[in-house]
Parts: sequence; structure tokens; C-alpha cells
Amino acid sequence: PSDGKNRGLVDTPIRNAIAVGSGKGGVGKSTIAVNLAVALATSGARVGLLDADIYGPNIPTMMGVEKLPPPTKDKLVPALAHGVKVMSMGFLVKPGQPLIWRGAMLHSAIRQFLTDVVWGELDYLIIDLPPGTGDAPLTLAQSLPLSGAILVTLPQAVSVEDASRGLGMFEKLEVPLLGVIENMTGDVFGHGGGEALAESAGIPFLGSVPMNGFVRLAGDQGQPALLAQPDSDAAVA
Amino acid sequence: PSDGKNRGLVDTPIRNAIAVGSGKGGVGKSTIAVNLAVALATSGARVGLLDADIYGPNIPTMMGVEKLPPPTKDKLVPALAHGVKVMSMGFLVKPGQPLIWRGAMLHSAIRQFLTDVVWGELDYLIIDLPPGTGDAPLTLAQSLPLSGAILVTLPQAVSVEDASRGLGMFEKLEVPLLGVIENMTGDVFGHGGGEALAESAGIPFLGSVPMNGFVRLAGDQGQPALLAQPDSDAAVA
Ligand SMILES: Nc1ncnc2c1ncn2[C@@H]1O[C@H](COP(=O)(O)OP(=O)(O)O)[C@@H](O)[C@H]1O
Ligand SMILES: Nc1ncnc2c1ncn2[C@@H]1O[C@H](COP(=O)(O)OP(=O)(O)O)[C@@H](O)[C@H]1O
Repeated sequence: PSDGKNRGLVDTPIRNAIAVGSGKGGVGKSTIAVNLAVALATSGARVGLLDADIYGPNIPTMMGVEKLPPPTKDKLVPALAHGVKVMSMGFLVKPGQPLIWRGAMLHSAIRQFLTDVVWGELDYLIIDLPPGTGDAPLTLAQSLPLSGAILVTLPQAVSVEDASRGLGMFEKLEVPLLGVIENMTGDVFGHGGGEALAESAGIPFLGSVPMNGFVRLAGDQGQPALLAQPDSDAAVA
Repeated sequence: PSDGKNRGLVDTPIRNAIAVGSGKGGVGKSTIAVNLAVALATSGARVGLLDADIYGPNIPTMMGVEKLPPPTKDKLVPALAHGVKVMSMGFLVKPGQPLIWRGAMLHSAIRQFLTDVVWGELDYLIIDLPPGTGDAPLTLAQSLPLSGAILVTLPQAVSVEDASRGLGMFEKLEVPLLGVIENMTGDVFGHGGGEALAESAGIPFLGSVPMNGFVRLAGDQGQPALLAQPDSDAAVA
């Protein structure tokens, strides 16, 4: 693109940018990103949460916040929920409104979420990635020095298959891998797939979160699981 | 693109092309597409199954087939499994190999799956869509007269939120909606969300499939649930 704005690293006062990704959809990326952001904010850090899933922005629902504050003259102001600054395409389109955009539009939307939002100084920016290994993660890795990525997977074979593609992508983009979280362990999806993936790739296994109806309910109601039941084993992981 | 190949409707002997989509990932699109294709083939129809999820191609695993037959001089030949012709990016890349492609590459890969594969005469082509409302469904709808789309959702709020974006996309692209299937009903994800979506959109509710560990196992082992336990309520839906 000729305007020069679309290429290269953006200049933002963010100390650590951490991507939460997978490869497969519906494995709990948004749930883990929301709980991680809230846990970091509760411990006193200045935290932002960016929903980079432009086609399926669920973060506003999971954080229980519907609207953005009024913008400044030329920038968007993130919403504030549970002590975390939040930005998502979900705030900018009507509920149920599909964004039937090709990849190039995705690229510029993500750049604008980094350059045209008043994030202020942040200790952490947690980025909820969409499923797949396409435009969104590629644009992010080229725009921001990602300090690390967390890989989320379900334990069963097809999820681990896609998670290993996500892992391969982070390696190719030279993003350090912080570790693997195995989610929804239990009778239906089994357990152990995520741990085996971490071992075979030589990266830390950060633990597993059992399948728990309460986690799902917390996401639907916008009250992150961590806050509602601090001691439950799902929250601790 | 200047070569003219990339635009407009392709000319293929396919009587009905049916897309299985959602909006959200991990809701069971591949599982429903596989079982639908096998059910149609078992009833005697000539059926193809196209895995349009280029970034997360799980169809080969779920159909228990790893390799393609040798190509002809200039076209790919689909694999044959359970009486269904199958084509997927999963056959063309090494396991765990990520495709870090921008949208434009996705567009041409999907076009080639329609023009450069020896499908032969088909009564049905079942197309497993990726999550989201981006390049893949857009390219398909512009390349092939889709006779209909089936929307798959989990019953909980965040899934229904993304499914309604998928629904909005099909309406915008003027693809007739055959109905909604609600998957993984039970204690964790609840039930009723899919039925309510179908009712509010005025489209048929095709039924619900309970959360059932056996369905997951069948997918991991490449033996579609329908074949292994024909009478189970999951297969009937
Ligand atoms: N451990 C868990 N137990 C039960 N439900 C879960 C768990 N983790 C996530 N969920 C639910 O599963 C659904 C998918 O999770 P989500 O975070 O949206 O995944 P992704 O971001 O990968 O698409 C959501 O409804 C969420 O509340
Ligand atoms: N009714 C069900 N009960 C239990 N597991 C299911 C059910 N439907 C699908 N699954 C499993 O859930 C996972 C996600 O399903 P998949 O078909 O890959 O979804 P999508 O194509 O939407 O990403 C797979 O491991 C699949 O075997």
C-alpha cells in the first residue's frame, strides 16, 4: 500500500504483547485470554485486551461490556471492564452483523487497532487471535514485537493436529512460545493431547482446565470465571 | 487478476452444492459435513466432500484417509472414503505444517479446488466451511451457485452470536438457508439456543445432536459416527 502506514512495526508504549492462539476454533482462546487479562489486572498490572478475531468477536460478551466510551478527535478509546482496557470489532458493528471482508480489510483493521486506539502505557497487551494461520496473526507479528504466545488446545486428536499448525506458525514468525494450555479435559474430549504436544515441541505445559459448565456460563454472562469462583480449579489453571 | 481464471462462476457438473457453516469454530461443522456426505452416499447418491477450511483441514482425519490417488496430467484426483470423493488441503501439506497465507492465496486455492479437481458428475458437493465470514465463503459463493447452506451452532450465547453472523452472511450472499443444527447439547452447553435462532430467523430447525464422547472418538479415528452406530440418536440427527 502506498500510504506507508500499513507496513512495519508500530510505535506503542506496550511492554509485553502476548498472543493467545491455537489453530482450531472453539477451544477456549477467548476464555483463556479474558481470564489471563483479568488475573494480571487484579495483581496490579496495567492491562489491555485486544480481540483480533474480527469475524467472530466474542470478547465484549465475555467481559460483560457493550459500548465504547466516546472517541477523542482522531482515536478510539477502549472500554474498561474488570480493570482491563478492551478493544474489539464487536463494539463497532451491530450484533449479528457479519463482516464479509477479504484478508486485506482484516490487515488494515488490525493495524488500526494498534495505531488508532488510546491504549496508554501498558504492562501487558493480551491479544485473542482468531482460528487459522492467516492474515490476522501475520499482520500482528509484522506490526508488533510479540513477547510470547500461549497455545490453547483441546486434548483430542483433531484439535492437537490444528494446534500443531498454530505452533508451527509461531515458530516461523519467530514468536517465543510461553507454553500450552489443555482445555476442556474430561470424559468427552479425554486428556493428555496438549501435554504430549508440549513435550514433543519442547515447550512448557502450563496445565489443564477441566470441562466445566460454570466456565461456559461465566463466558455467556460476561463475568470471567476467575472473579466469580476464585478457588475453582478451572480458575487456578 | 489478469488471467481471467479467477473470476465468475466455474462450470462443473455438480447438481447441488451445499455449504455447512457456522461463524464460530469448533462447533461441529466438519463432523456434520462428514456424516451428511456419508449418509447421502449410503443412500446411493454420487457425493463429493470439499474441505474449504484451508488453515485447519480436519476432513482427511475424520474420513480416515491420508493420501490422494496419483493426479492426471493436469488435475488432482480426489480420495475415495466411505463412498465419498474427498478433497482437502490436508492432503497437500505435511501434518502440522501451517499455511501462513493471506486471503488472496486462500481465494485461488479454493478456486483451484473447484476447477482443477476431477470431481466427475456429482449429485451433491458438501462443502465444509472454515469459521468466520471472510475469503473462503465469499469466494465459494461467487464461484458456484450454492443450492443451500446448513448452519451449525452450539446452544450457548457466544456460539449463537457468531452463528447469527454466519446466517447474516448467507443472507447477504443470497444463499438459501436449509436450516439450523444445534450440536453438543447437554449439561455443559445447555440447549435451545439453536432452536431459538432458527425460529427468530424463520428457517427450519433440523434438530439437535447431544454431546457424546463417541462422536468425538469417531472423528479422531476416521470412522464417521453414522457408520459405527447407525441407530444412535447422534447419528439420526
Ligand atoms: N473449560 C471449559 N469448560 C466448559 N466450557 C468452556 C471451557 N472453556 C471454554 N468454554 C466455553 O466453550 C466455548 C468456546 O470457548 P471460546 O473461548 O469462545 O473459544 P475460542 O475463542 O477458541 O473460539 C465458550 O462458550 C466458552 O464459554
Ligand atoms: N455431538 C458431539 N459430541 C461430542 N463431540 C463432538 C460432537 N460434535 C463434534 N464433536 C467433536 O468436537 C470437535 C470439534 O468438531 P469439528 O467438527 O471439528 O468442529 P468445526 O468443524 O466446527 O471446527 C471434534 O473433535 C469433534 O469430534
